[in-house]
Amino acid sequence: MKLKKLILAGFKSFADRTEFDFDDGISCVVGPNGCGKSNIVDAVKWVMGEQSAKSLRGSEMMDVIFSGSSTRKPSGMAEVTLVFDNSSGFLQPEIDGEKPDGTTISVTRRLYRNSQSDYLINKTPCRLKDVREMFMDTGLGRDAYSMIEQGRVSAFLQASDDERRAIFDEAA
Amino acid sequence: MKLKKLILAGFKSFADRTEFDFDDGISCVVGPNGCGKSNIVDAVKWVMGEQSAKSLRGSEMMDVIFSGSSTRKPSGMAEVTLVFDNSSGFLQPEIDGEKPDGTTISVTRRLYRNSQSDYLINKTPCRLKDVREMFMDTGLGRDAYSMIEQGRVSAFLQASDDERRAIFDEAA
Amino acid sequence: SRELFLASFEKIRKNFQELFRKLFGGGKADIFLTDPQDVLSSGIEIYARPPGKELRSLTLLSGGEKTMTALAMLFSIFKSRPSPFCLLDEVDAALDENNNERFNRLLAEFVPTSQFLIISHAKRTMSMANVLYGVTMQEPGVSKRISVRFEDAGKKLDEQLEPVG
Amino acid sequence: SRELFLASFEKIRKNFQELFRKLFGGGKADIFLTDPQDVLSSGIEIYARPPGKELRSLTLLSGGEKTMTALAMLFSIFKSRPSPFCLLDEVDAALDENNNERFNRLLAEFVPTSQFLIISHAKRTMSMANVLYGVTMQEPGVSKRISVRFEDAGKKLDEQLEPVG
Ligand SMILES: Nc1ncnc2c1ncn2[C@@H]1O[C@H](COP(=O)(O)OP(=O)(O)OP(=O)(O)O)[C@@H](O)[C@H]1O
Ligand SMILES: Nc1ncnc2c1ncn2[C@@H]1O[C@H](COP(=O)(O)OP(=O)(O)OP(=O)(O)O)[C@@H](O)[C@H]1O
Ligand SMILES: [Mg+2]
Ligand SMILES: [Mg+2]
Repeated sequence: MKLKKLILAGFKSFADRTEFDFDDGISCVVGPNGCGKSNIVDAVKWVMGEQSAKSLRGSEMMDVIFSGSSTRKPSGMAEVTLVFDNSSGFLQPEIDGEKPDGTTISVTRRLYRNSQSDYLINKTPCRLKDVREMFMDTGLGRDAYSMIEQGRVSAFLQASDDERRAIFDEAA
Repeated sequence: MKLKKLILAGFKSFADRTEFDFDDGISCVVGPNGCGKSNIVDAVKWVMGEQSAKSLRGSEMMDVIFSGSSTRKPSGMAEVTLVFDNSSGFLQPEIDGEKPDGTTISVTRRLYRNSQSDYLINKTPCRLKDVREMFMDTGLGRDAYSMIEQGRVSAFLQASDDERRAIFDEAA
Repeated sequence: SRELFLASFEKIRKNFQELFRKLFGGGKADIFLTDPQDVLSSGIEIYARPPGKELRSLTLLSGGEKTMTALAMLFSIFKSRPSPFCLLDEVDAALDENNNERFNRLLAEFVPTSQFLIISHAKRTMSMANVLYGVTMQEPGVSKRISVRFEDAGKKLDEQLEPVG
Repeated sequence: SRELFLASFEKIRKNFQELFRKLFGGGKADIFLTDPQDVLSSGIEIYARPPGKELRSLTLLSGGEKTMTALAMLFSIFKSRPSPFCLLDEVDAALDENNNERFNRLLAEFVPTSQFLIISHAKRTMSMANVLYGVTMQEPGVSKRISVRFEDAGKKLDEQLEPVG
């Protein structure tokens, strides 16, 4: 499975639709303090099903919707899409027993100001449970050892026994 | 008051007696990872009366005594001395009602492997209480806003109301 | 599931012993189950001894040593069970030039099996990238993506990305 | 003691409003007593709005913005009640070049009244020093002090201080 594209619109400081294309190897994001780099990491965690506003550095989930600037009004919705090349069959999505066809898989999450939230796999509405199950046991889940947030690299050493244990279990 | 000298011997990774002279302005300490820079900050906190081993990154106070290397045996004692030019009379040390004379003030702390610990002001044995009282209300105390440890700069923003309050009280 | 966990644990342990030595250029590291009788809920203890030093508790390690030990652990788990992609947000902030280079060399070993999305201010790490994205707030408060060529990076990078005014 | 606290609080508040604007080149910041009726035990609330952005909770600030806000607060307290010396251990780790420079400029304003002991990997911050001390572990596990001249610092600094072998 390969990550092909990440699309943000109205998510945190990304007011306008913004696309990042990924190739093999390393993609590096650079820029001055406060320009929005760590918001990209939050977007990936969010679209994969993150439920805690605190772990996205906010106090409520509404904090992920673009809330305006000196020149812009707040957005009405936040939307993030991840697109994968799944020709290897690594991901096995299922919505109500149906398997979407094709080798490309996209996962979308939306949140509206009225608190309504949508999940979609290949543009087909689904539930959080479907998204979660698709990523289960891939190392990309929520206890992921594969996403290290800013300032948290040494936290793994200082983690409690249980947290450490959760990460080892995920890898087994 | 001016800081003139810091002397470490057997304190953490400083096995041998090491002196740092201070002038006006900025003294900068540089060096590769793990060479002993933050141990210098720990030494200053310790000689000024720090009682918590955890805030010196250890699990017990014995952890401040040089505990050996591939070429050296452990030390039997850790000793740190701070020397001040007190011609301004800023510090008002008192040991059993006596005021030491002279314009230079030195504060020394020792810890032996047998857990015995000494405090001295101008080479005269005193108690922790005397050292603490001398630094009280100078902004150099334990709640000091004037000592920021590695990785703790933003902690001040995230501190609980009570901790924040303690720092504001110290400054008042 | 007990066998499964033990097999994975042993693999991670072997990787950790090897990758720690690689990152530190020596020394010794290991992981243990705090309660081997009860494999399925035992805690995990980490030991790390940088080269030339005695074994001490993890809390006495320096900022940079802690980062390097954590990276050795991360890549050890990664090696035992590679995940398709990995996100690292300024993991190199505490590292000096030397350790930054050792980290980059280790990272390069994992590029064939996984994609990496890396955020960093370190020029050396930026130079590892196949693709470099700049993010800027030319319009205050609004993030936009701009393309950056590496040879422009470094000093010019800050100029290209600085908010106007 | 109520008057004393209020007077000091107001001084710090005025400093914070000024120094935040100086460090960020604009924006607005403030501090409030959460319970003004009970001055002697009230908590303290901090507001910070970088230039061009809306006011949001402190937790949504970026790593670099949090550091700059914390430094503005630190120096505000320092300004209201200078302490003879100040120790800063790698406070500039999360800052980009631009913010590192603003921090250094602010630091320079306090040099006449206090002595500073600063630990930093940033070349720009090192260049501010009147005295530069190198610490090395040429003998593994044992820290020694060596003198370093700034013009040798930078690339050569790492060479001078690198443990042998
Ligand atoms: N819902 C939102 N709407 C608009 N802006 C937001 C929203 N949530 C967060 N932000 C803004 O995003 C900025 C933080 O971005 P981010 O943490 O990604 O910066 P960064 O590029 O990682 O910086 P650093 O290099 O300092 O870590 C903050 O200034 C914050 O105000
Ligand atoms: N009692 C002790 N005896 C000998 N060495 C010790 C003792 N306590 C700590 N150390 C060693 O000191 C080293 C840490 O030093 P310190 O934290 O000062 O490094 P640093 O120069 O600040 O590095 P960094 O740039 O990574 O922050 C560790 O390797 C640790 O093993
Ligand atoms: Mg960030
Ligand atoms: Mg340090």
